Amino acid sequence: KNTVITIANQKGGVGKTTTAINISAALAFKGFKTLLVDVDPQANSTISYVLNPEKIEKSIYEALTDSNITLKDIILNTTVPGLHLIPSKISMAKLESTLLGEIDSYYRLKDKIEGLKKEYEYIIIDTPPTLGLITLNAMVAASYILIPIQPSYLSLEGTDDLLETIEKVKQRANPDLKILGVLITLHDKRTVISKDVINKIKEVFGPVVFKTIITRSVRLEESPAYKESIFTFAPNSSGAIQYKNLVEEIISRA
Amino acid sequence: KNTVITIANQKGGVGKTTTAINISAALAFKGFKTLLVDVDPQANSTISYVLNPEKIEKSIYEALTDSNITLKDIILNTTVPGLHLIPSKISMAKLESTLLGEIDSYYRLKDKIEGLKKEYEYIIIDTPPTLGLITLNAMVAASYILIPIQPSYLSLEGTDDLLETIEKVKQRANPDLKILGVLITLHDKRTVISKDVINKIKEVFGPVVFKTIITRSVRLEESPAYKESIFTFAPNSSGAIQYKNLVEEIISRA
Ligand SMILES: Nc1ncnc2c1ncn2[C@@H]1O[C@H](COP(=O)(O)OP(=O)(O)OP(=O)(O)O)[C@@H](O)[C@H]1O
Ligand SMILES: Nc1ncnc2c1ncn2[C@@H]1O[C@H](COP(=O)(O)OP(=O)(O)OP(=O)(O)O)[C@@H](O)[C@H]1O
Ligand SMILES: [Mg+2]
Ligand SMILES: [Mg+2]
Repeated sequence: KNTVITIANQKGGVGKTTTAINISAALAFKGFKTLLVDVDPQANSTISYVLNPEKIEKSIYEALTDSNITLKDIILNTTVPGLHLIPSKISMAKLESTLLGEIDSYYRLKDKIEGLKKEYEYIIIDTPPTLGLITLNAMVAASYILIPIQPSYLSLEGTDDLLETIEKVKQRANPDLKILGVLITLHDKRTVISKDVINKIKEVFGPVVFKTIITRSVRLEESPAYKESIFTFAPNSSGAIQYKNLVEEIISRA
Repeated sequence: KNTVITIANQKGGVGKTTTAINISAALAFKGFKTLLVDVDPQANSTISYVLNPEKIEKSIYEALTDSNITLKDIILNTTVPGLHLIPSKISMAKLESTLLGEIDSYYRLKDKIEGLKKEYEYIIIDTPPTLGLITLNAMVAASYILIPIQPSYLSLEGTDDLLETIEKVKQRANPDLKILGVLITLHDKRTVISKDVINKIKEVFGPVVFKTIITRSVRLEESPAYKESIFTFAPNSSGAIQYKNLVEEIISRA
């Protein structure tokens, strides 16, 4: 059984990468063979696990634009047993202009992933803060969308556009696409605005909101600098406990 | 004398919008006639000042793609005396595909702004978290780039790409472009990583780094929900004092 989860939100800095790198590690540590796919030109998921990313020759960009290259050609191991990575590079910034006008431009990632589905129980896709061709590829390839939302005014305002885009993808290209859940991230327990916006998010989304909330924690911010997930970097921290709990919810929903 | 300052950093959520909305207000309150230009499809600067943004008919998208529309046709007042706004809308997401292949696609904003330069002492441009056509237009149109950087590992890693892009714009389209300064934002005084990364930023950039640091403050996160700048919302808060001090540095450098 294979589940493809795309982490998406066009608002910047809401914890997409932090969520992608930690839920993929948690799934792998639980024994699920997991693939983390980085499609962001900024390659933050890639640099969070790879020691010398500048040495990577072929990335997801080559795989999506060269029919001779399969994802297997570019897969990398990580220090997490059972977790593999498809790396990204800045060349992904050219994807939209390279594929403009191609009839299958929205299906490239889905087509390439098809061949890997029998090898991985979970495929997690980290996306850039845009709703362009890259993110659309990730939505077309997905079984589920996980939406991290930071409880702040500017973060909440983009939610309509995101939901509209998901709806369009369902109608045009991926009718089975579902929202796995909305994840409240970067929650600052001390602030009133956080609580107000959380209530608003729960009003709008109802049971779609995960019970687990990821609170602001320095350890989560530090761990990518050491190329580790939170589970080896700070296994008893709130970040580790929360992402572990989140993965339990994910497994029960997916 | 007219100064165009583009706020840019392709990393998401580093305080580009928070900086744009507050330095433009500070300049206006100091008596400088100021124009805030929103070119981000997410229109966060727009929604931070405009009560009913959905009622805006023509935005920067129409001005950049229709030769009959001037920026004057779409300028809006704000509640800040002396501060005007050029609004954005989600339609800006189509700019790249609309202008693809046009020889002047990188110069559209510069050409449109030319006519307004004698009317405003400062023009502040808020950009999306990408290094695509929109941000390049904002860099080609600018006298200066102001770079907000959040002191965290993932935020620091994208700096090379940003500097490379600025260099390319200088060589190909805007030889007078300068970096006004690097602004450390979202500084969390309690964390060690913040201090480490700040030292690294100062090592790399030297005196380019502004003396003023913007620390994390709930009031800065709340004020856009009330469509106010920090200066009326919480005039005695650290956010107000820091952005006021930053504007003194900007005026002395620009
Ligand atoms: N719960 C948390 N506690 C503390 N810091 C966090 C937390 N989640 C994320 N961060 C930090 O906040 C910043 C933004 O997070 P992250 O890069 O994961 O967001 P993103 O949505 O992937 O951003 P982008 O839109 O640029 O891709 C990073 O520096 C990250 O380390
Ligand atoms: N100094 C600060 N203290 C507290 N919150 C802040 C501060 N600066 C920004 N924020 C909040 O952090 C979030 C990200 O800031 P902001 O939207 O200004 O960044 P951005 O770089 O414009 O993001 P994007 O890349 O999505 O355009 C927002 O919710 C904002 O209100
Ligand atoms: Mg990211
Ligand atoms: Mg912004």
